[in-house]
Amino acid sequence: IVGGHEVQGTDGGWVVSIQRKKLHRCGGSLIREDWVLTTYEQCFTSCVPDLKDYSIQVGLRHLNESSNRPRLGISRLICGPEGSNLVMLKLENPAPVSDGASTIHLPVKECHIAEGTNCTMYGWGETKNTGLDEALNSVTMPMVDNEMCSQIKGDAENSRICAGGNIGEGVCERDYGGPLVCQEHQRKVIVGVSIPRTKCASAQPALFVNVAFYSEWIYKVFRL
Amino acid sequence: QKPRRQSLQKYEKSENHMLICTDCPQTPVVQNSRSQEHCARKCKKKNFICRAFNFQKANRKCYLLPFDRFTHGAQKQANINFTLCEKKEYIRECISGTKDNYRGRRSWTKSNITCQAWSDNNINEHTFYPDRYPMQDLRENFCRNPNNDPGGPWCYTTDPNVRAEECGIPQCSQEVCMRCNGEDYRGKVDQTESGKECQRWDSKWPHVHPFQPKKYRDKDLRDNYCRNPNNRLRPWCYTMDPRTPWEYCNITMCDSDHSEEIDVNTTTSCIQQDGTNYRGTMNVTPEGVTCQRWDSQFPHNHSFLPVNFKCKDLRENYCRNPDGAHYPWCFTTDPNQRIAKCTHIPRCDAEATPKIDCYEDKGEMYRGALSTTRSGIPCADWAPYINSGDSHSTISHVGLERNYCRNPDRDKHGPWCYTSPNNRLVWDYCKLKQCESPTVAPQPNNLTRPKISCFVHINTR
Repeated sequence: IVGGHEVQGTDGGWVVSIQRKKLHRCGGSLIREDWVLTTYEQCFTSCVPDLKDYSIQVGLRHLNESSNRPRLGISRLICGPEGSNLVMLKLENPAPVSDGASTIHLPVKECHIAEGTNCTMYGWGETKNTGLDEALNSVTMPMVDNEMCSQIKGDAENSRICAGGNIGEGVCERDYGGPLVCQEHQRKVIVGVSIPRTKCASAQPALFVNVAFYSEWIYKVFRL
Repeated sequence: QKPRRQSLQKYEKSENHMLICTDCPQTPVVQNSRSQEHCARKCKKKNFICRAFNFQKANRKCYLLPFDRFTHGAQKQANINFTLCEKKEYIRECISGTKDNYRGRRSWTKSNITCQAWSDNNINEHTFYPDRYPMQDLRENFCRNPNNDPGGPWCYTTDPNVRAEECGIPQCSQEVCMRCNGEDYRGKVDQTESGKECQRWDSKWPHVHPFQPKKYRDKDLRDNYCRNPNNRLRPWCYTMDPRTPWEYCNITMCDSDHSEEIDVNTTTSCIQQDGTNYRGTMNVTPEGVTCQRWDSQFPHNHSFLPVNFKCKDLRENYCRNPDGAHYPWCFTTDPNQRIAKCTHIPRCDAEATPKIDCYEDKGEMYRGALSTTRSGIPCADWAPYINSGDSHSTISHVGLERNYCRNPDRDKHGPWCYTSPNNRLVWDYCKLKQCESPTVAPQPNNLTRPKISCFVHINTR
């Protein structure tokens, strides 16, 4: 996260670190005690990777405490519908949703977040010297209206949403796969999963997978 | 069984060619001959200098040639009536085996001093006159070994301070090195590692075999040179010993493995030809059984150890084709199933020229016969799911035939299917596309669609 600040308290307990050979590779979100939602790109080498190379850590605040925290194995990786860039990971054992870890709510299917709504992105990725590297950082960014976003989305249309656009603030390397979370009253909902763009923290808004567009698929994976 | 005398393996054969030399003082000796083998034996006789022969196929005549392709004025010509057979020793620049029979044309020593002609005595005086040793082929100033020196071919030099020196002619096993498992080795080793003479690939004696050169043109099964047409550990050949069908050849490995060159044509998501260059990470069988690691001997013992097949990328438990099979495969972790072909990896040409079926709208009405998932895993029959009353997945049972891709729950991402029960994926989408039809009514855009709040409190737990 570039231009953000270190997460305090219990905030961001749903953000997980996806690691390959014990090295943080990208972010993800705990959407059920035994399910993680993330992105394919930059996280995995294929839809059938060698899962024993990968592990998940929940409730982390800082990557330097990684060796002292339990690791969760992945039993299944399920690639999302064509073009979604989403991946669901089934954990070998449910994550302990205490000790700083929690789940995040999924949005209502086909829902919409109003332009200008401030939402928050979390991650342990690149800070470009704007914050504490390897700490879980967050940055608040406004949702961008569809018209401006459509130039970035290309053909992706409703499957993508955009947020941010303030120079020097945004998501960056190793944050990808992590959640964009919006809040209304006390309810926090994961509305986006960050995906790589050519530049980070630029004037161009950041691109996210629209979770609401794929919520039917997510529930179907839970069921079946 | 006493080995039958054979001579043709000492020759390099060129079908539909002949060698002529209009300027040569000695003319060919013409003899009737019942076969090329017979002709080869005549050429071998010691009372006649014979370096090659043209075999005239129609009238079975043998033209024994006292010259070779390097003789001044000699010319190799295409002629469908002839087969040219050249004695290897006159056309190679390396030493084969232990017997020193080098007859090449190198004329400088290993410290780069020009050799003195054998007929000369001007600079370094000697007694190895060509006339005195007619069988030693002391021609011009070429390196030879008339005294069987253990250092190999040598010559008197044109330097008065260096009387004679070895020429440093390489062994054929070192002249051309091999990479990987020597599948591309095209050198001239024609003996096995135990010193047995190799059988010609185009001969069925003493061993009948399937590797006929005309059937395996890309394998360069020329004469009796060691080759690796079937992905063994190293180049090999059938031997002239009737008791030993085949043996490996001893060929020097190249210093660098040039793996970057080898990887140029690899694919990771699809299969080209037989998939020898597939380097993807598919590690389950089409039925969903996990592949066995290549470096493991459990549950199946095997000889495909990664260390022995360094260029085959036998990493982890990924599907590979290290043995020239028709498709990448793997040993399976099921003790009852040794090997499985990874036929669910798609073919690249299928991707390049897609004939992907399409569906209208969400595909509820798709009634095509596709029955594999997008990754090529076979679909399972719908029947058990209909009978089990799985209301989550099947809103409508209409059209749920056999194991065809269907969309009974109006999944907006298109038709899908269940897979076999032991598969790592319970269900998946099929490789189908939405049809591009101009008659399809446009979707209501975001402006007209009512906007739903993301925070409606539905407890999904």
